[in-house]
Amino acid sequence: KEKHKILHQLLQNSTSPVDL
Amino acid sequence: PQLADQKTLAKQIYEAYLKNFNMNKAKARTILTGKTSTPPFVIHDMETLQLAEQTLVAKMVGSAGALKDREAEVRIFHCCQCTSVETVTELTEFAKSVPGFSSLDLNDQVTLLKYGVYEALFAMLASSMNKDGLLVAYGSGFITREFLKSLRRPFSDMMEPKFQFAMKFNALELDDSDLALFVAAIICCGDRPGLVNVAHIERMQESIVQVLQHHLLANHPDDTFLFPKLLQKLADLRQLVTEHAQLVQEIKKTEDTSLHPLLQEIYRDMY
Repeated sequence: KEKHKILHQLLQNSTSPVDL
Repeated sequence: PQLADQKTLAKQIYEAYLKNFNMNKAKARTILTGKTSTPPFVIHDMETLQLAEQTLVAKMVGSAGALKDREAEVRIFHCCQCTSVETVTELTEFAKSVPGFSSLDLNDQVTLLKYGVYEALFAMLASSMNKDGLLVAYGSGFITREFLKSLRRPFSDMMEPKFQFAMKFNALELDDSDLALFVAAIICCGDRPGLVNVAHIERMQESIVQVLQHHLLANHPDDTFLFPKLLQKLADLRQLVTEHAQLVQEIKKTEDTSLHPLLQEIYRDMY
């Protein structure tokens, strides 16, 4: 799960800012 | 009743596509065929690139930011990453709107996105391309194929395979309603490595592929082989992504550039 933390976040939140 | 279900599914997927993607083929074609009041700014050399950075993509490049003094290749690579991250975010929202996707095991949802987003991204990128170049910055800019080819290696090898794919793919003349179902079929794919509940995903895939097949027959009555042709494109896209992932790994190894954490997650242990 840790390996795909941001993908998990994107799936669980409606919109999350993904900044560089 | 089965036909009615299929029509509902097709409509839901098409609506999710129109809602979630900032760019679509209809919009892109309007711009590319010169039917807009202001044509896109053409980036064809270092000078026009700099001009575009000051106006169109100032936010992405961060005019006062860390990339200001880096070479053009690195700045363009960074811009490509920003666009990719945005599209992955849009694709995630789109996937969540595909009936059945959100009730899948969360780890399977992650796996489907990990393996599907780049295939979907390159399929959709074709909409913004013609033989001479590619729309950028939400359609406000157009970067020429020749300019991208003229960059130093390995950056010059980045886009040419996508143009070659796009020219053949665009010859199929799909519209956004076809593309919506095609992108859904790319994401809901039962043979991605590491899936847990394969049966569940295969059932979803089967209904989407069936809807796609019927939709193509109705929407393109003159091209009876369009469906098998599109199935072949799925295999071509997989190959395109494999080669792209290898190139990105090479750039990461040999160039002093950073890779966005979301993209790192996707590429890590991919193939």
